[in-house]
This record gives sequence, structure tokens and C-alpha cells, in this order.
Amino acid sequence: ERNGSHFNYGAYHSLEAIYHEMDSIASDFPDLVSRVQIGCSFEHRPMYVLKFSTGGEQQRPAIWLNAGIHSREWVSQATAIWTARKIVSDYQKDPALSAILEKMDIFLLPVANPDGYVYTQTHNRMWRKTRSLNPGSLCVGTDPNRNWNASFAGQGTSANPCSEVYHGPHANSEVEVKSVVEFIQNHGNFKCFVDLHSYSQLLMYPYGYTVKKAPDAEELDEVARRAAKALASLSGTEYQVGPTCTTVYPASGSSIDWAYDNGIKYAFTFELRDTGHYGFLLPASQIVPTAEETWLGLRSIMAHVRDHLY
Amino acid sequence: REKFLGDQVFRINVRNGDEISKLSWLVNSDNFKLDVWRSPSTFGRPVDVLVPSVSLQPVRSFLASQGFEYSVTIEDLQALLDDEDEEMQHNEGQ
Repeated sequence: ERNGSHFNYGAYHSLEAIYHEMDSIASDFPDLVSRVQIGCSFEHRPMYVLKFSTGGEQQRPAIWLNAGIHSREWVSQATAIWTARKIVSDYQKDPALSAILEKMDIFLLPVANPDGYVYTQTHNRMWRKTRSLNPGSLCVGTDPNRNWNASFAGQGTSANPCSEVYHGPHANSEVEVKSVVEFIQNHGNFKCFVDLHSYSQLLMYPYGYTVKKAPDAEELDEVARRAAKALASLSGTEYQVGPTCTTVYPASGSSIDWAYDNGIKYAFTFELRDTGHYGFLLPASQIVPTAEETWLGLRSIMAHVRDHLY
Repeated sequence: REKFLGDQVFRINVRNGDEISKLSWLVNSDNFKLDVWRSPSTFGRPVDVLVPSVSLQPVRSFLASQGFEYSVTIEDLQALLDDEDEEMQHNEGQ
């Protein structure tokens, strides 16, 4: 366990335990980290982010790391909390990370869908969506990664509340999505948005809602390939790289498409490890190796952003 | 908590557009109550589907009749879930 903490980063945890560890990290490193509440979920659970900042002006250029938006993708939340501890452990030890934090702030949201996450642990391990109620339907929840205002209700979504890709009644109808959108818009100076999912070993960039090439597609492709190479350097885990629409399938209303269309150039989705045997049920023994290799990819992206601020 | 007794996860290879259409019909059909873990895409990636125990036979028959290649990646989903649970409880105890 890192630095004498009693939190086992190689295990899956309850929401309460994750939030407690976030608080511990902030308490252990008060000059670098603070835990910030950005809103509440549909079922009134707090939504906490960790803000990593070495100070400087009020709204420095910033990076948003999003995890756990689809609640059953547990290695995403687990990787995120590991990453939080990695950042504080390596600051002032890793020159690349220190250089990033000297110029930019990092915001990390380990559990973007708290209600869904709790539901996977109390009722249904396979739950993906939020837990918001749909008037007139027995089916619960909206796909929070189809609810962003980026070609909302377009291809790759469904108007059926019972569908796993139900887009919701309108863009940002999900308070979990709205909270992130409002925070980022109010901040006004985000340069990078990375969304962690599982599973498939993919590193994708906009767009999901159209086959049309994003204006920065060439640069994003270069950045992504470099990140995938860095990731693979640890254990040989190979990632496929490309725009969402042509790498997997059309998907409208996604977080990174919204981010990109709202001025956040460096927008990427990671689909984490797929061993071919477990799907979403990646064994806990795989958490740390997955997080370690993902970190190399993330750091590569963040270093590029640091050197290419706009 | 919901149990997944007897449920399995199939990884289905998709070779062309015709197979994508057929598989899309299968996964969208309400009859089999399939849970798609990795969706059909136009680009040749295998599709992962959670097949409830009651649908195993009809889904196998469909895949065989349509000439699909597939493998069972998770034979006993509940066993995996039980292992995961046990590990979490053990960690909590520690």
C-alpha cells in the first residue's frame, strides 16, 4: 500500500471508501490537493473531484480526468483513485509530472456516476446507466455518455428509456452530467478532457457523432499513438487508436465530443484492459497493472498539452 | 442482489456487413434479453454478449444456423461474481 495508507489500491471499494480515500489524499497533501464537491447525484450523493494545483493564478489551464461514468466498468474508478495517489506520490519526484503541475491544474473525478456505482454493489453488478427516473416508464436511468450536448439524440443513441444507450429527455438532463458541464464552463480554461472506460484497449478521440474528421484529428491521432506506445512500453498491452465513430461505432452525445466542440482540444477516451476472459469483471489483481500502464498514457497526453497550450 | 446463475458471455466474431445486420437483429430482439457488453460495429471487432441461461439454447441455435463463429469467454458468470464479492469482503475485513 502506498505511503502507509490502509487503502488497498489493488482492490475494488465501496463509494464510501473511495470518497474517504479522496479525503485522506487531500489531508495528506493539503498544499497540493483539495477535495471539491461539484454537485450531487440524482439520489443526492455528493460528487467529489480532487483538484491538484501548485497555485498560481485563479483559473490556470486545466486538465479534466473523468472516470466511472458507466458504473459497471469498475477498473475505471479503481484506476482513477490509484492515479490520484500516484500524482501526489510522484509530484516533485517525477520531472514530467512536476513540470505539468507547475503550469496546469488537474481535476480528477473518480466516480462520475455515484448512484450507478452504488447500485452495481447493492443490486445489479451489470448496471451501466444513471438511476434517474423516467416518467411514464418502468425503466430507470439514462446513459450518461449519450447525454452531453454534442449531436444529442443522434446516431448511436436510443429514445427508449429501457435501452442501455437511452439519451435522456434532453441534453444535460442527468444532474451528474450537468454538474461536470457547469463546472467546466464556469472555470473556462480547460485544455484537456480524458474519459476512462472499460473495456477494449482503445484510445479514441472525436468524433463519435459523425464520420467527419475533427479539425485537429491529425494532431490528436499523433498524441494518441504516442500515448498508446507509452502505455504499451510497460507490459506490451496493445491499444487501437482512432476517432470514436470509425474505431468502434457511431455514438452521439458523448463527453469527449462535447468537450472538443466546446473548445477543449485534447479530448480522449480510454477503453482499458481486455484480457479476453473477464469483460467488465476484471479481477482486482489486474487493477494496479492496468493503472500503471494507463498512467504512462495519461502522462504522455498531459505532457503534450503542457507543451502545446493554446 | 441480482443473480446471474447459469448465464454466460459469448464472444462472437463478425466478418462482414451481413453478419453485423444479423447480429444487430439478435441483440436488439426482446426475446432473448441479451445484455450487450461490446456492441456490433462496422469494423470487424468481436461482439461480447451476456446470454441469460434461459436463452443459451436458442442463441446457440441462431448462431449455428447463421454460420457465426463464437466462443464462450465466461462460462459461469455467477462464479466470477462470487469471487469478486469474496475478494471485496476479504479486503474490507483486512
